[in-house]
Amino acid sequence: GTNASWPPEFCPGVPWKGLQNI
Amino acid sequence: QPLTASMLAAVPPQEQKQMLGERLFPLIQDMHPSLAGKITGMLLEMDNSELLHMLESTESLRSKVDEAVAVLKAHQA
Repeated sequence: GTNASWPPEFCPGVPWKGLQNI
Repeated sequence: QPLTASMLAAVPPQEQKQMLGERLFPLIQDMHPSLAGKITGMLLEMDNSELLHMLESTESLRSKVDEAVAVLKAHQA
């Protein structure tokens, strides 16, 4: 998608929430 | 020790992305300190086999990072 929250940000040490549908 | 496909196969999909992200982030941070989180997030949408290849090949990583930065800047414009 092309919404404002894209792309999901990866932070080291924080569980990755970017791909909820895999 | 290097991350391998068999190591990834042993954990759930979400955790696979986490492991890949933890390895990729520091490498990307060296190239683009301010955008590293966003770039890593974009690259994690790719197939794990491609991400593993990027961990082994700086050239491949750099090329994908450049692509991601171009897309990111166009999106933010």
